[in-house]
Amino acid sequence: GLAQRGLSTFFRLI
Amino acid sequence: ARLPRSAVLKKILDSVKDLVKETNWDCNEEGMSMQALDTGRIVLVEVMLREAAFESYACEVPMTLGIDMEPFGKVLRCAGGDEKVTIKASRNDQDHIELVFENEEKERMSAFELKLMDIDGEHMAVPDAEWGAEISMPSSEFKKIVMDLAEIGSDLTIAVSKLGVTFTAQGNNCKGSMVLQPSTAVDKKSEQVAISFTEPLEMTFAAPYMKMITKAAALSSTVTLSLDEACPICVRYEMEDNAGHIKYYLAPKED
Repeated sequence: GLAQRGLSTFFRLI
Repeated sequence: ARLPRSAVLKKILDSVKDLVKETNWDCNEEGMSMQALDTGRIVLVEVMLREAAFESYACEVPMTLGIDMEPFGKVLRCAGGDEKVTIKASRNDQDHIELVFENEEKERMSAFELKLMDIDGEHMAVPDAEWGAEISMPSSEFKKIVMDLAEIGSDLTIAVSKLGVTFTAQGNNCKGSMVLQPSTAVDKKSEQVAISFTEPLEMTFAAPYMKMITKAAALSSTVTLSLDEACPICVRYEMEDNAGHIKYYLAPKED
């Protein structure tokens, strides 16, 4: 199945 | 800050409360805005209420208001949708805000205090993106498609090609897809479907999250979906009269 990715892999936490 | 109708705040709360329990609202001369992540860090929601949204608005010093959504919702339920709302925050006493609801017809006024929280908010830097595809469509139609397909399966695939935009869900026992093509014969802009893309693309998102994102259909008659290969989708609802927007970024599902 497909895995849910997290937003932190795309956007930087500041 | 005085809003002509409390309904706007009620709709904003409805649009974010499934994702976010507490959030900082940043107030400055441009208006009130917030950005928050859900606990799973799958969805980012951004709300902007511009000065234009308000009947009157004054912010002498930038302030951050830490709002707990649950008591905020309880207070807002005491307001009629067409009642005016005035939000007062004092720079001398940043422990709470005051909310005053006014019903002009009935000459009734009610006042509430809401304790503010000290929230250690996480902020995300969202880079400006060159989107591979953009779809604008009636928000009610997007909501119906998502609600219907979420019943079929938990993965919602959005594909953009020359055929149009295809929404597909696959469950254990059934599979369904809906195709929308750009509308040519619709006069009203809010009823139009517009699709632009550079390359065909196909991406999959979690249907339960997408369902939460369609709650904001109450705030705007249209919605814009911005997609790019292997990037979070941006789902944007622009409010009328330049009043502001609500935007969601949802991370994709992948192999």
